[in-house]
Amino acid sequence: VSSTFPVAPETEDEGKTPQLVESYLQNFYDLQRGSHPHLRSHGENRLVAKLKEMQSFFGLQVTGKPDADTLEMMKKPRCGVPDIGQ
Amino acid sequence: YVFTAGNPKWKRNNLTYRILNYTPKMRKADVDEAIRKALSVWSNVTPLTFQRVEDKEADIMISFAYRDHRDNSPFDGPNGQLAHAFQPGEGIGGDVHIDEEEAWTKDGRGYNLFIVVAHELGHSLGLSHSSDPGALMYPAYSYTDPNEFLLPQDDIDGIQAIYGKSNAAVQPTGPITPEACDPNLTFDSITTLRGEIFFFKGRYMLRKHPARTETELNFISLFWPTLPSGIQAAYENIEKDEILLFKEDKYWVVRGYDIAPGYPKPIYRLGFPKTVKRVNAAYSDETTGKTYFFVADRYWRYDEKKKSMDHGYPRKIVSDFGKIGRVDAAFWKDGYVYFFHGTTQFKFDPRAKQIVGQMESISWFNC
Repeated sequence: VSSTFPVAPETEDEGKTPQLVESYLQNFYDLQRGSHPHLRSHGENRLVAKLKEMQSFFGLQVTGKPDADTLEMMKKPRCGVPDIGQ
Repeated sequence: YVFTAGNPKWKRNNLTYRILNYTPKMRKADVDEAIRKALSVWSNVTPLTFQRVEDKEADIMISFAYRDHRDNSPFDGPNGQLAHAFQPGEGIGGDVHIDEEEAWTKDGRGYNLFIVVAHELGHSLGLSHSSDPGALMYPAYSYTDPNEFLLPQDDIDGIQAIYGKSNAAVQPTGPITPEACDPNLTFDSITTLRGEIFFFKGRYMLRKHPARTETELNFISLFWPTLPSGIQAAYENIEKDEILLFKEDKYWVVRGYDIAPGYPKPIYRLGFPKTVKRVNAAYSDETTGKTYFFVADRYWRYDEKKKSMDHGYPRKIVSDFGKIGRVDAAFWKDGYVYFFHGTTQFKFDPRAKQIVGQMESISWFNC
């Protein structure tokens, strides 16, 4: 059973996921642009830390991974003001 | 609710606003009305007042903008970011920018301008995003019928923490977002639908899929924008793969996942007498093809094959179902009927004609 109806989501375009995740976290969760988010600092890479922050804010399961529920939330139309920071 | 970092606020309660331009997608009068109504959402619960000005600088300048509009926050075309606003302050402070490329409307199509501007004005007044999914200041868009809109309690608490309470004699209150594991949670109605269970509460529905441990909370309007909030009764006709939803003297049919055309219809089409003004609860027994409607302390029985009420009804609930009191909500699953009265749930065996269990109302949510 599709957990999101009435229209089943379009087929996932795997190629776009990383770009979607990174730009969402840059726009709304203060992920520094161009700061090599995948490099480790303080034991966890910044992108995973920011992703967890976003999942926690939206009450999603905090996995640190761009799972289906997280991507669904990122695709929702929304306000342009960041959720954290200025 | 969350304050914007640094707790910015306006030093005055009498603020001004100005509409700098309009979208061709809506009549000017409808844009004016949407913005006026959005401002009243906040002035109704605080001492704030908003006066419209023309041809001069206002505290809150409202405009439709396109892509890069020289504020370091370019819009991104249709969908995605719908609008943004700036925290209280001079110059651009308090201003609201609306993405011109969105499908702005005054109803449930596209994006409702009133809802989006009301949200942005929360930023203009010093609020940040709330993590309460029912709050107006929640970052993701969700449609609510403007005629039914009530500012949620989370937003009232936030804005009053900044500007104080309203001057009204009676303080306004707002809806609270239901939480699945709240022991005081009661339900307006409940139905099964293709193996899932839907619990209706106000403008929300809590959705429980048998294969998922967590419960999903959604607005009813997310799936069925034309349905009202406060569904009072609901049941599934498994044979016909449809659910019927009742409010006051009307009912809707959802066939599959879509609302069937030609609804709502009067409940009297089902055979209720005109003295019945609303239905409290309903369930349908898949094994007998009989549907039971509960109204106050009585119930009717409907034959789904004959499409008519059975003779000899209404009967007293207590005489056939025992001491379950008034029924708020009910549903049939795997041969048992589950009756909900306040925070109490009764498990009833229709074959043995007796109550075989009593649980909390939230027992289905793995709390």
